[in-house]
Amino acid sequence: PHFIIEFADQNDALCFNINDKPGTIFNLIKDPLIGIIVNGQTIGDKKIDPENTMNTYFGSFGIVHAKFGIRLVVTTQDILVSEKGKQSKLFWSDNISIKGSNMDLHVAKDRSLTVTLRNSVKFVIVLHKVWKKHPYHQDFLGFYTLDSHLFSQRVHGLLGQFFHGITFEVSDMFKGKDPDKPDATMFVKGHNLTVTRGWQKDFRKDLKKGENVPCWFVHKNGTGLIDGEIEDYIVSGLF
Amino acid sequence: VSVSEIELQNVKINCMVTSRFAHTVMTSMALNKANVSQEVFFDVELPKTAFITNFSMEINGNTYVGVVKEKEKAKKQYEAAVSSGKTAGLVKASGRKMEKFSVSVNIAANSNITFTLTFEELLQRRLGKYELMIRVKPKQLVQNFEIVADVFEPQGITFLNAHGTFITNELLPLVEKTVTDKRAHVSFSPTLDQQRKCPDCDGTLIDGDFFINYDVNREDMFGNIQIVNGYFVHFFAPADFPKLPKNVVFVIDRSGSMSGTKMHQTHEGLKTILNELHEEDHFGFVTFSGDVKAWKPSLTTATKENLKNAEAFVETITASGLTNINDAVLFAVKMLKDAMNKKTVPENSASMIILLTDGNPNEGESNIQSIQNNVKNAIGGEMTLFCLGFGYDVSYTFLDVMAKQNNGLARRIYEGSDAVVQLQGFYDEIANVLLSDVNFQYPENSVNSLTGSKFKQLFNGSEIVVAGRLNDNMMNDLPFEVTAQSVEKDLVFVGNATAQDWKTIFPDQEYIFGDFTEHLWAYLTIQNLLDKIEKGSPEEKIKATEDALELSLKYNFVTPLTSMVVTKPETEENPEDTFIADKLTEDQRRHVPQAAGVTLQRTYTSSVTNWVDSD
Repeated sequence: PHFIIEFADQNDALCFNINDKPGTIFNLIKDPLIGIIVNGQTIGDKKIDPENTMNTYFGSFGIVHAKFGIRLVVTTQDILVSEKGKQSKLFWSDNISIKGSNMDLHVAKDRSLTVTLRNSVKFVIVLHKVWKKHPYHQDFLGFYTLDSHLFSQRVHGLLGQFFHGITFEVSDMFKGKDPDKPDATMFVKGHNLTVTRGWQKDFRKDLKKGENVPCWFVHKNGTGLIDGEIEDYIVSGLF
Repeated sequence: VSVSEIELQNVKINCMVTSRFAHTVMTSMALNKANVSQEVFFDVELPKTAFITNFSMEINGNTYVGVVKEKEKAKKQYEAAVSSGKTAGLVKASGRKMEKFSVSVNIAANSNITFTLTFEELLQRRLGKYELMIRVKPKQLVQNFEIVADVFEPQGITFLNAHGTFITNELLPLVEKTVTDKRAHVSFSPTLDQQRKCPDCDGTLIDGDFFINYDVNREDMFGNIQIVNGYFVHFFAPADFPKLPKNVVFVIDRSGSMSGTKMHQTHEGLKTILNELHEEDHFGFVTFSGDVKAWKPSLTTATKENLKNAEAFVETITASGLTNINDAVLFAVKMLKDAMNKKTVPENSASMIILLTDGNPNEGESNIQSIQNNVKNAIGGEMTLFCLGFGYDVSYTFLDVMAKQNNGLARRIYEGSDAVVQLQGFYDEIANVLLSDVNFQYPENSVNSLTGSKFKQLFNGSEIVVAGRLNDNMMNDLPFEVTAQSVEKDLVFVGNATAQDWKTIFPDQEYIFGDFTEHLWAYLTIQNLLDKIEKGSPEEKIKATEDALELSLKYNFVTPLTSMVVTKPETEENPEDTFIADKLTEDQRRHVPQAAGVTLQRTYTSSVTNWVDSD
């Protein structure tokens, strides 16, 4: 999966890829004070396109709000909602809005799920539908945090660690291996990293084409940018 | 590879054709056995109709990949090299059908190199068959030589032939061919000894063209529609329609430059063509130099006697004087219009003008754009104009644009002993019109980005291809309507196409190359847009250029709007070398000497790698 960390106030973004074998579950957000956990499990392609290497995508997300007793399992098939023991199932083919005391859900048919958790967080899960008969690819999901300022200072995870900002400095831009994509040195979290100017896509507005987000690409699974290594974010289950 | 101390270890040509869209990968591996570094050349000839999509060189584990860029951007980047007088380009014109991609690189002692070139093209149906042409000239014996082609046609294959100009009786059994209902596999893999010209010599027999010809079933009158992952392609070539009678005016250049062999060949060509006219056809001759003359003032029925008289007239055409294309074509238009207005020709018939010229207009109206406007306005969509450019002195683009503006096409006739055969071949392609005014319609709310969907005529043995995008990627059904006019009546085909399950059609096939329908759509759209750039209004040209460029970059196609930049590895002698591969236009081909060699460009960039665009 591609990760994009946008800094709207600086009009800039950082990005990195996380590659591991399909089926791996990553912790994206963990806030022990608020009691929120977001984990995502990756899937691969149906079959490896001989002209490409195996790509992984998020195929399901598990979201927990411990204090509200809320659990959500979002897959490419459906959305399972559990609140204080009561369970219900929503389908991507629905066009539906549900307002609850602690959580609002809105499913835009075959496009996105918007989840608003009272006084804590708002996020969108985008469904990327792939042609059913496609020989290689299958449906996958994207996860976008819309409002993260209410998370506590202890929030962590592959995305969570960036919610309260990050200090980085880009300098010494030099010609990279691709003349269109200059390299630079980034000083971040005590490391000097070589980064490359590139772009990733934001699919919230245009689900088919996406919008290019120019960003500084951190190589090698975000090494040096993320705390620790990717193994530190692998968990055993969606909850 | 021309140096004996370089061993050509591997040459593999792998073609994958799926629904007429051919994806060819040419791989060549060489080893420098010498104790010093040597230059290795990779010369490949590919069809002019193909777009290069990839090129890479692998040297000692390092891969150098070509990057497709906007042509102007690439040129600007390397303008220092261009301004130093060195010609840009890896691609050179090469004969009638091919263009040559050449690259050379210095490799260290005892090192090997692998070149890989990939290109794609839509095979066109001509005279009832598709043709895949592979030119092989390894220039020396190859340890492992292999041509492998897999053809996947969901409509089913009616016949498939594989042959080569270099295939001797001894090599013939090595051409292996397996054809099942929807799939064919062709391979040719001679051993080192089988490649030898004689038992004790190093010369190779493998030098020439390898052809695969085939056709598909066409059981459905409305054609075949394939829906794949949000894209569709409609192949339309119904069989068993009677030919429309035709009304044809031959407009023949008799200017001074046509004298000698060209005029003799024109006589021969026209006499052959006259023999193929049918009694229900009408025809006329307009000849021109500085002035315009008609054989007869109106169209003539193609009776035996009239044809005999026409043959005698053809013999009398002699060459001298200037070139007045404008008045000659307008005269022909008037002849056809008069015949249509007076109803001396059948109502359901195909009217066409065939212009043969070898030079540029220099008498009467000589402004090319004015001539194009005059002709377009005069024709008004009521007939088709075909242009034959004889030799290299003609402005082919002028003829090409004028033909396309009037629903026709142009062809260059190469000066040579077979010019008569070329003339006749072109005539055979266009002479037999089965349907006219063929229009394809799909629900507006279901499709977008449709390629050309209105065609003045369908020729016998050809095929119309329309492709488009579906508004909903998930769509597996597409209603359609095709209207056309045949000799007897107006035709309407209405139907509903359904996506096929490729796993069911080709169950044993692990891999049919990925998004071929999307690539086919992109290829066809770019071709349409390139035509529009030539013949459209100024506003249309700007939009078409932008769109074609965007698609060329997206699909990594080397088209006339893009260039592929190839960076060579650094050596002590050459700190850094960069090449640019372009797609030549027909006019550029005209100016490039046939035997042009490779010229290097030197700039100061390092090797190229792509790594961020994982989407």
